[in-house]
Amino acid sequence: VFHAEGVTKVYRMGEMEIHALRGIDLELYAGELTVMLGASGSGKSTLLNILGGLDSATGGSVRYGGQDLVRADDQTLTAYRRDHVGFVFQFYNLISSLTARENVAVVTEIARDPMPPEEALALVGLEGRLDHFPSQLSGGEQQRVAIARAIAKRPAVLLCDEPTGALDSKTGVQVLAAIERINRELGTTTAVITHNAVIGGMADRVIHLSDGRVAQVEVNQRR
Amino acid sequence: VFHAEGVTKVYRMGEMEIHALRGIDLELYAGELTVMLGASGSGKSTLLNILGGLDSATGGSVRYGGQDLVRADDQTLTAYRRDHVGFVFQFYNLISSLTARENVAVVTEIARDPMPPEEALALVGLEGRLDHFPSQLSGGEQQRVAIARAIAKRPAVLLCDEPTGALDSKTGVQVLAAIERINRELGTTTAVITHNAVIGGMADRVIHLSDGRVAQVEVNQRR
Ligand SMILES: Nc1ncnc2c1ncn2[C@@H]1O[C@H](COP(=O)(O)OP(=O)(O)OP(=O)(O)O)[C@@H](O)[C@H]1O
Ligand SMILES: Nc1ncnc2c1ncn2[C@@H]1O[C@H](COP(=O)(O)OP(=O)(O)OP(=O)(O)O)[C@@H](O)[C@H]1O
Ligand SMILES: [Mg+2]
Ligand SMILES: [Mg+2]
Repeated sequence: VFHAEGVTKVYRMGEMEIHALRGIDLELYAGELTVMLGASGSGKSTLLNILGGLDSATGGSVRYGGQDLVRADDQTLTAYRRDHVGFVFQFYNLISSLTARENVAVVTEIARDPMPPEEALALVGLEGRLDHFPSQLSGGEQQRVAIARAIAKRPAVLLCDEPTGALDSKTGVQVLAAIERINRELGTTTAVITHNAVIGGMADRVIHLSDGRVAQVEVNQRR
Repeated sequence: VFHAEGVTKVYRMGEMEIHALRGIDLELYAGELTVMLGASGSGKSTLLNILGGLDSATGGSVRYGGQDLVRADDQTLTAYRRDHVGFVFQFYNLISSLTARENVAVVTEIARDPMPPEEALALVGLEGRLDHFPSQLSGGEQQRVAIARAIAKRPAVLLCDEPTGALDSKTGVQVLAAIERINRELGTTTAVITHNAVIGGMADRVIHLSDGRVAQVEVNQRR
């Protein structure tokens, strides 16, 4: 589903260069759940943003469905993100002037076969918070709205950056169950960045990043 | 150091009332490291914000150094926060137009006996990121700047909301070591909200919150 080859990302800051990705070769297979691990600053979010068409690589190629995302224009990338990708951001990115339900609805209204917002929010345990604004929600509740928004559009690809970082283990398990169910029932190709070792148990594949490179790939025989 | 009694916090949303805190009785003792655990939405951040003078309780009392924070005026609270409290927010709250070093310097410039910003940032492993702006930092790097800012002023009280949520275990351990060192070397009264079980091992006291109440207090005989 994804074939990334030699992906580099360089940030230029005045005279300095930060090599966030130093040549990533990566495959994501249809219907699989892949977990991405790595130290703080190792390039995980940068890589996920590129796979999701939110950022562009400096070099290399990322092939999805016959297209190279690295060479795609803005219009193509926008359509790709809208029609194919559900994204959970490390910083949630909720619209502060909209309620939880409205934040999810904004995304489902332009989707082809979405879940009702209430159903997605119930999957993450927020049926009692539908009309709260982000400022009226705890950290973990805001994170769960972001997850509901990503899964409600039933995307072909689900990319999650730290979906359980702000959650206690009980709530985190509930959220992982929702992600794992989307992956299993819809065949959604799923990639999850996490520091939570529990998620590794449900993964088909675990990719370890280190200093902008793939250090190791483990394949689980769980299915 | 802190004596909280019957603390309540009610949020009013139109017709509805959310009872975020339903009568908290709590003691924090000088020089101790207290960990606060509890499910997402159980009231941890709300309680910490009240202890830090960032929010006001609806009822009850919070005594610190002979003052009741619940009845203090804004001027008293501002001086209390500035002179006594170092706060690590769940959402980091960095100033996006300032670099990492400047974000820390803003706080040390008005402190009585601060660390140099560079030293605080080195304690959390960010000596290589001093001139980056928040938008040029990874999630975990932003979180570590927020921690450096809180410890640099060598506060009498250190309140941390999820200081290691976005960090891998190796970086998280480095950050906890910095917090634990401030607590031990300076005698800083420290309260840490976390979902990370590792921190429990270094705590003198563990407080479990559930639905806005204290469910359980464990005392460790570690020192
Ligand atoms: N401004 C507000 N208006 C209405 N309800 C609020 C407001 N702020 C918080 N709440 C509610 O109060 C409850 C407690 O929130 P709090 O942020 O203290 O939880 P928490 O224990 O820190 O959770 P988490 O682990 O998810 O960060 C939550 O159920 C939340 O929905
Ligand atoms: N806009 C930018 N300009 C300069 N450097 C950047 C920029 N964005 C990220 N970086 C740097 O690139 C590196 C990789 O960042 P990235 O956000 O991908 O890390 P991460 O693996 O997601 O870390 P974390 O676990 O802390 O979220 C970091 O060292 C960071 O400082
Ligand atoms: Mg990241
Ligand atoms: Mg919180």
